[in-house]
Amino acid sequence: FAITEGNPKWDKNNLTYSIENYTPDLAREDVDDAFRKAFKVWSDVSPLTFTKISKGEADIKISFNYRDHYDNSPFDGPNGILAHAFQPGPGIGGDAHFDEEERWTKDHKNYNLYHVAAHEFGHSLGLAHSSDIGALMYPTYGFNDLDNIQLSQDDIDGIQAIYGPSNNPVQPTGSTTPKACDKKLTFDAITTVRGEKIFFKDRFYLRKTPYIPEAEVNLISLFWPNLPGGIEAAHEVTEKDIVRFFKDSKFWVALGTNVLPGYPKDIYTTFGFPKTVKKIDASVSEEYTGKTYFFVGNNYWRYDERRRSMDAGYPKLIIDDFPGIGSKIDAVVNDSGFFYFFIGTRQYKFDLQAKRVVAILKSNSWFNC
Amino acid sequence: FPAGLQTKEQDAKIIQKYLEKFYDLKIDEVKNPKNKNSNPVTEKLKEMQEFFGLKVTGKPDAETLKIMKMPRCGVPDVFS
Repeated sequence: FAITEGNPKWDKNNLTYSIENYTPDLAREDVDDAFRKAFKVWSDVSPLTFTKISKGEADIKISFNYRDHYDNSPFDGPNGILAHAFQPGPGIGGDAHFDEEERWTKDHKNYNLYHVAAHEFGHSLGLAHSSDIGALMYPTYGFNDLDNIQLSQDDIDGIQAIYGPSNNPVQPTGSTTPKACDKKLTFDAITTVRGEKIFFKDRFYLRKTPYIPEAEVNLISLFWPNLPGGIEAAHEVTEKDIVRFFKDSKFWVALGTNVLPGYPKDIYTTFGFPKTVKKIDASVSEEYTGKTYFFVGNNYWRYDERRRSMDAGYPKLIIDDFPGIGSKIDAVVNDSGFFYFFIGTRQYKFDLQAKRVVAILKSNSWFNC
Repeated sequence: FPAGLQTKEQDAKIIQKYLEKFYDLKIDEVKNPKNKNSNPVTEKLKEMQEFFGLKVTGKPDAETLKIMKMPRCGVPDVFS
């Protein structure tokens, strides 16, 4: 995290805010709600409180503005710069300005007002931009979650460095951004996507590209804005050029970066899972046979992509057909005739022909650490 | 190839404006660098690439331009 140069801060914990004008993009109550929730993001993790006032001068004045709005930082029309805010202080200090030429939304479409406001209020409180891609204070827009912004530990450390810990007896904690070369790195899910492997962890994906020496770490929402974080299983069906993502008993289908309309759907109707299956641990699809494998606890199911039905005789025990692979698989991906099973920090390379594990690797072996 | 040239000119403008706005690039220093051996644009590009975890080349490669074109907050990443 970074604190604004000179360490400017409010000398009181009970701050006021006012909404000077409203965007026509949203109903007034939605704007009010977005700002209230955005302040709550910070009050939940610090001793600060925020009260909306409509009379008198508030500490933080919020407004929507066009182009040059006489603060020496003109807006640039649609996209580009979305908003800015001033460091704590009197007058314009703490104020947050939003570019009225953006389309402000309350959903995943660009640009979610609650999300941008929470970032700007970080500046209003004295935080500068963080270089942590998972931090709310990262300077570029990346949509995370419709209902709740999950602050990273980096954001919490930043605000608490300025104002001290929360008054809550249970101190809040935030998420941490995965590091490709972390020896303790585990994955939630892995899939191929049009020839490359994408690894999922919490709100993030990791991938190795030829452009940068280290693995790229970014938010899942950058590729698939309407997918939730914490994907539990994923696989590509190359024949159909689709990727399926699973979380709890729901799944989504994406064609490239577009999540198809009508999703999420439940896994019971489409695949025929019994209701006892609450979530999929891992999944992988085999191009040549057209079979998709679903791993749940110590069992697995096999789905026929061509017949669009589950094969008879399943579930079977994983250990019976994949000797050497224990139960509870985190993720699985196929590559050149091998299945790579990920369990904790280990990875088991499984030969489908020989039906045995041929190598045990570290989970992050794909990142040239 | 005029289209390519135009794109390059546009990109150059984007890079200059971006570095001025968010990395405190002083256009006077570009025209009259204090140190003849270092280019202020290259130095600022390196700073920006390091901040965003990109490969630090000091050159405006595709990944760097991609980040520069992303929607973002108007507050600078660095301070004068």
